[in-house]
Amino acid sequence: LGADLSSMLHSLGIPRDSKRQAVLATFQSPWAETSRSEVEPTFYIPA
Amino acid sequence: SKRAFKNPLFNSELPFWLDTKNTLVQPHDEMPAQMAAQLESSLLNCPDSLDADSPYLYRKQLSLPHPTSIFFPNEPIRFVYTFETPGDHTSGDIYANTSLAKILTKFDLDTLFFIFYHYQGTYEQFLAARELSINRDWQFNKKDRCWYYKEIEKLPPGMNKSEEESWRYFDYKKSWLARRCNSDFVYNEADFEKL
Amino acid sequence: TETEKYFLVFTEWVKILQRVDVNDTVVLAFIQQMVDKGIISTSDSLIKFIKAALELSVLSFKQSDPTGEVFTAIDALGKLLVKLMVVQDFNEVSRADFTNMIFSVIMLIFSKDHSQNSSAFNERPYFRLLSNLFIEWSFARGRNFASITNKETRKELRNFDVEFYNIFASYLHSLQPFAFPAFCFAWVSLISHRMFLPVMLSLPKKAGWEKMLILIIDLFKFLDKYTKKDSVTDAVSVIYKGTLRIILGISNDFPEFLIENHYQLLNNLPCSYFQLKNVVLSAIPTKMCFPNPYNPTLQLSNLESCQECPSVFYDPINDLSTLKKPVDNYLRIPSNSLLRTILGSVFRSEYDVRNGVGFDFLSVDSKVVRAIVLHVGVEAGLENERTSSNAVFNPESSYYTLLYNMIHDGTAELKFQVIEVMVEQLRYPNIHTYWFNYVLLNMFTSKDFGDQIAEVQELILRCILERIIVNKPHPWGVSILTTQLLNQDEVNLLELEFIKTVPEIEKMLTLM
Repeated sequence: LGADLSSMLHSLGIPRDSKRQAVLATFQSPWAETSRSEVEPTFYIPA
Repeated sequence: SKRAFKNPLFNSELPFWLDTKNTLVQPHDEMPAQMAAQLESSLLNCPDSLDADSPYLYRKQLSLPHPTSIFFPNEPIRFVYTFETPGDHTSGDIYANTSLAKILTKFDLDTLFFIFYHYQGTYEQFLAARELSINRDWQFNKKDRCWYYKEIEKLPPGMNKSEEESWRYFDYKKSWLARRCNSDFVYNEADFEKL
Repeated sequence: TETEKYFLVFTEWVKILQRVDVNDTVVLAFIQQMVDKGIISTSDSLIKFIKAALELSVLSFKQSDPTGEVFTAIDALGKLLVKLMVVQDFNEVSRADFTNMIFSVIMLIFSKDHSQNSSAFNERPYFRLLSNLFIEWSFARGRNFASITNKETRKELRNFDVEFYNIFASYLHSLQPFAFPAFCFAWVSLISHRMFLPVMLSLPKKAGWEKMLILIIDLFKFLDKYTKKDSVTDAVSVIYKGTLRIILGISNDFPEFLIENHYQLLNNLPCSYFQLKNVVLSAIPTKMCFPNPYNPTLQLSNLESCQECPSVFYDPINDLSTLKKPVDNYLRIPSNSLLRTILGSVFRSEYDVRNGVGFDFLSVDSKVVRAIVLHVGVEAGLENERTSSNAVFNPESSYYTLLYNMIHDGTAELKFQVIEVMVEQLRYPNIHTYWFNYVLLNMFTSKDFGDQIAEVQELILRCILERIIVNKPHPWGVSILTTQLLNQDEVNLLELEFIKTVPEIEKMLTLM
């Protein structure tokens, strides 16, 4: 029967409301248990 | 018979690599005990977000984490904000939702300028610049490397124009203060960074 | 020995990177010296050096105090490799060959370590190295390689960027769990890496989609092989949870990827993964909003969006090989002989053992059935655009009669498979959802099935219920059809024999 995905969505940072906020660019790890700290996303500093 | 298998550079490792092609072409129907053990050990060694974080071998003097008590975790402080600060989804960029970016929204200008000028080349400098330009409306001048801010002053009714604009810049060289630009300052867009 | 010399040089490299920023000219001077001294000036010496550096890095990881900096050497190696990819002028050897050589050396050292020390093998240093290559490359490519001052090099790198990711993806394909089970969790973390997955899905002209799909299919196939009916090992269920989370992330950021590749994804998804199947099929195009599917008065014919053809990244016709002609000829002019040819070609040469709900193996080739049904839907959608709706929304149309006859003349298994794939097409508002909704509704009450109607109704309800009773998300089109079947008054569901025989289903339908 699968699982209630709301906690998984929350751990992904996918908001309840329909506004999509990109999550893969700050994806810490496939599992919530191994996502214990945020990771540095790609960034660019002009010369 | 392939040449590579005779090449001393590869011939001690190639057989192991070739070996793995068997299970690729013909996977075991039932998982053999050894494979189950390998999966188990992989699960135990599963990399976490710290393993996946960006590597920094060299930290500029100032940006070294200040000596803290040995009881503090020595992992990078990238704790995760739990509460949703409202309106996060407006900027829509990938940083808005990160804890650090949220923390920087609470810093005052002084702190943001300190991070910007003293943590050169770091992610924190990038976020400070992002906070200054996106949320505080400051603009970075590539020529004199100062941050500028356009102030719009509402004039009382009856004057010949409704508002007066004046410019300020942050003087990081001497006074470490935001100062009013002198009257001959002309805003030249090309001098400013498109962040 | 020569190797020890390489150890010394690499140790110097590590020390330098701990003292100056990687973009410091001292670093370039050191690389120049390595070239001048012949350390990395020929491919043979380069290979030996990288092998030595990697072995030393992995060794230093294993010997480091786990609470300290275990990755210093590995991080330095990652920076060196990307530096060499960026700064060298590639005239004899191309950048692609150089990159392939680097990955090949890593693969060889890795394979030996993985095989020799099987249970003592530790995936983390190799994960870290590959993760760092993503990160270092990502820094180099920022703002379209703006940080590369040399114009010529910048242009080359811009042209090489897509190739870099596709070369990397092909090595990840070699590293998949069937080949390297002790690297499985690192591999799942790498294919979903923040500086790989979103990049692959947003490269220009979808240049990364094909290889990314292969990697996700590798993952699905591994799960499919080791998800047994009675038991699933902890490791496999953790891999499943990670997979579900990754697909949810893709559905949120790049729904079009799931929408356009649902055919290939479903071909490889384990049969019993209904919730993951729903996640794939519930993907909605960015910015699309649609009416509440539970509104009984909703008419699909009134929805503008239900006239649009969904785009399909990989045309299923490619999998129809010998069947392409008979199917297309039938759609043009239906004939019994063509139908017999089609019905005769859907069976497999040997049983396909699957962990299905209610079956253990398939004798009908589910990929061929999926290809035929989706191809019919694609053609019906195009016909609807070309001529008019009633050319395809009509039980006399060849699109409808082909599916009808495959069900009518097919074995119970073929009936089930055709109906199951039709229900898979019920997704967000588009012409496929609309047309298959029409076909299924029609078939559910069609007198033409004669005494087969009960079996057809049972199969339709079964294919819907198995998608509806699992936890959300539920595809919009499936919810629509469920609502319509519950509200139509031609057939009282609770009166159906096969419903009465299963009280819990009867109770559930009563509730619904």
